[in-house]
Amino acid sequence: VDIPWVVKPEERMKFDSIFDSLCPVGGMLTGDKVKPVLLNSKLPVDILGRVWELSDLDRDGMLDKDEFSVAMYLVYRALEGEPVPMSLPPPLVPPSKR
Amino acid sequence: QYPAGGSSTNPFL
Repeated sequence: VDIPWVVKPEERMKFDSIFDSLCPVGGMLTGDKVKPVLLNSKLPVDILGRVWELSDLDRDGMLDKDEFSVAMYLVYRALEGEPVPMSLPPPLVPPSKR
Repeated sequence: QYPAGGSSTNPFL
């Protein structure tokens, strides 16, 4: 519980502004709104599929602001050459969902 | 290949 969320405040601000620009409904973004953004990263679709699996923590097919931050974090790390983990490490789980 | 839950919720599958 005391582990700080690995998504830094300045990154969250960036991800939040992207989130808001995608016109969330009820604070949620559906898969068809998030998909083109992730595809824009040019990462392989199987990698993006895993990013989605890890980000959609409640598996409702939509991402809230915290889940979206996780997705964007993983995409940015992948673009820097870091492998996308097979399961979400505890520091990456948003504090609101522990 | 992906964790349980099948994933009709995953837009990339």
